[in-house]
Amino acid sequence: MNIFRLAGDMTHLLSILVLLLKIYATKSCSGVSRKTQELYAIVFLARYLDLFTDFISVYNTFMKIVFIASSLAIVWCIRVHPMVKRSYDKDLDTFRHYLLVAASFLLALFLHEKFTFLEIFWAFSIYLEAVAILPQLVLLQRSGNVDNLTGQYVFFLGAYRGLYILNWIYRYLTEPRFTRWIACVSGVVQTALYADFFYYYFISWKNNSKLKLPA
Amino acid sequence: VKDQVAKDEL
Repeated sequence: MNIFRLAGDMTHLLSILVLLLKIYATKSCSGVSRKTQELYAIVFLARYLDLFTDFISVYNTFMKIVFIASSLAIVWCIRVHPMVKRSYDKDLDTFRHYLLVAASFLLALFLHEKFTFLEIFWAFSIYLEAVAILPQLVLLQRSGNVDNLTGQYVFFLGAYRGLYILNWIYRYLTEPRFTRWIACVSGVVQTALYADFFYYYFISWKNNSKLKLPA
Repeated sequence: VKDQVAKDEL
C-alpha cells in the first residue's frame, strides 16, 4: 500500500466521521442527501460481498466492515432517529436515485471483468459509487448555503477520490501488471463530478467567506 | 500466481 492510497482511505474515513459528527452534534441532517447516503450503503454492501470469499488483509477487512456499518448507521439516523428524521427535507432531496441504481446495474451486466455474481456486483458498485454523490451535489446547489460540516464532508470525499487517482498513477508506474480500466475510468469520472464544488470551495476558502454555490 | 484483478482496494 502506498502513501496516496492510505491518505485516500483516511480522508474517506474522515469524511464519514465528519458526517456522523454533524448528525450527532446538531441532531440534524439538514443539507445532507438521504439518497446519496442510501446509494453509498448499497455501494458498500454490493462491493464487499467478497468479505465472505476473499481475505486480503486485516486492514481491508476492518475498513470494509467500518464502511458498511457507518453507512448503514447514517441511513438509520436519517430514516429512524426521531430528532434527526424531523430535520430531513425531502422536498429538496428529489433526485431520482433509483435511476442511477438501474443504470449502474445495467452497465455492470455489460461491462465487467468476468461474468460472475461477485464480479457483476463489484462492477455495479464501482459505477454506482461514481455517480452516488449527484443527489448530494444537487441538494447543495438547490439550498445554496452550505453549512461548514456538510461542506467539509463533501470536500473530504472529493479529496479521497483525488488521492485514489494519484494512487493509481503511482501503481501504474511501479507495478508492471497494474491495469484496472473499470475502476480507473469510473474513478476519473467520479472525481470530475467534484470539480465544480471544489472550485467554489476554494474560492470561499481564499476569501475566508461562507461556502455558497450558485443556483 | 495471484489473480491480476485481485480486489485489494476498498
